[in-house]
Amino acid sequence: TKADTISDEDIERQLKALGMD
Amino acid sequence: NNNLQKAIDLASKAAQEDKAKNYEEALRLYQHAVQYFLHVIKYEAQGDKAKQSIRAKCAEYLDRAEKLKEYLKKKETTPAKPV
Repeated sequence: TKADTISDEDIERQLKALGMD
Repeated sequence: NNNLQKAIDLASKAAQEDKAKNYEEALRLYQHAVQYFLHVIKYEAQGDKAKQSIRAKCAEYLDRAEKLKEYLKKKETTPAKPV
């Protein structure tokens, strides 16, 4: 599953995407 | 362990706000929590298992935050129904 294999970069990318409107 | 505790607190608050349907606040808190968790993974020594466990939690929170964001965006663009 995605949650099992997510990496730090993935997390950062998603976080950035959330921050942008 | 300060940052880890802070991250856990934020995630906990986020879940509360989520449950209470305060989606804007929940979104903000989920983001904040993930930021702290990320800091812990990167800069504070944790075992590999602990790190992966934290990453998995972050993935969950990010998923939920994305859904909230979509919902809030839709809410913004949908015109209010006339009374």
